[in-house]
Amino acid sequence: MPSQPTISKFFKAR
Amino acid sequence: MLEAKFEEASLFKKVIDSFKDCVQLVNFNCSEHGIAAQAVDDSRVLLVSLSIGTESFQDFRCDRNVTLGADLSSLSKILRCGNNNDNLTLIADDTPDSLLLLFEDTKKDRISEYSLKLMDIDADFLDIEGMQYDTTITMPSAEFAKVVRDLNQLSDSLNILVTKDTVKFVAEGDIGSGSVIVKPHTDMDKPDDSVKVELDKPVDLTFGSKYLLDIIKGAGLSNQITIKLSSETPALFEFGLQSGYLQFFLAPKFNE
Repeated sequence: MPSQPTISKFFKAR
Repeated sequence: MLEAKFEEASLFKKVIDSFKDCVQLVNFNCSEHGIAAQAVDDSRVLLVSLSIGTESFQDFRCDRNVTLGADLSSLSKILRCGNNNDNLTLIADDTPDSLLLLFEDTKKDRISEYSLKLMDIDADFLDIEGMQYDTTITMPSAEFAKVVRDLNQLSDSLNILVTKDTVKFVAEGDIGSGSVIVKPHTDMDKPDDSVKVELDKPVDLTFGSKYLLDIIKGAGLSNQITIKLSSETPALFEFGLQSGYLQFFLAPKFNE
C-alpha cells in the first residue's frame, strides 16, 4: 500500500 | 484599522465555502496588500493558501498588519446571513477580539451587522515559495472536478500521468477500473475550455481521492484550474481570483 506523507515533511516552518 | 469592502458578498462567501470543509481554524493575515491565509487540514496532508489582493475589493484600507483568527464554521454561519449581491465590509481594529461584518443592500436600504468573536490560533506558517515543478496543466475546473468525482467512485486513489500530449487520470479499485484521457487543445471561442500542458519531465503520481474531493470545492471560484506536478514534492492545485488565488498543496502517495 502506498503511504500518504504529511505536508510538513516538505515545507519548513517560517 | 481594517476596512475591506467587497462589492458583492458572494466572492468572500465562495472563497470561504471552498475550504471550510477541510480546515476549521484559520488566521487571516491582513496587510496593505490584501488578505492572506494559510492552513493545514486536520490530517496535516492538505495545505490551503489564500491570497485576496486589494483589487478584489471595492475599497480596501489596512493601516497596520492585523491577524484575524477565525473559526470557519462560525464565519460561514454569519456569511450565510448576507445576500450574494449585498456589499460586504469587514471591519476590525488594530488589536481585535472580534470582526464586524456589514452587509448592505443599497437598493432596499437595508443594513445588517454581525460580529464574529475571534480567537488566538497557534499555527506554523510554512514556507511554500520557490517550488520547482516538472509539469503544469491548465484545464477547465469543472472538467477536473468531474474527473475526480467520477473516478473517486472506483478507488480512494487517483493516478495522474502526464506526457507531452496527454494527461491521463486512472483509478483502479475493487469493483473495476476507469481512466480519462484529456488532450491539450486551444478553444479560440471559449478560451476557458482550453487545455494546456507544459512539460519538462513526464510525471506519474498518485493522490488520495478524499483530498482531491476537498480541492474541487474551489471549482466555483474560477473557470480554470492550474495543476503543477513534480515527482516527490507536493502538487499545487490553483484557482485564480480576479486578484489573488486559492491554492491547495497535496503531497502524492508514495510506495514504501
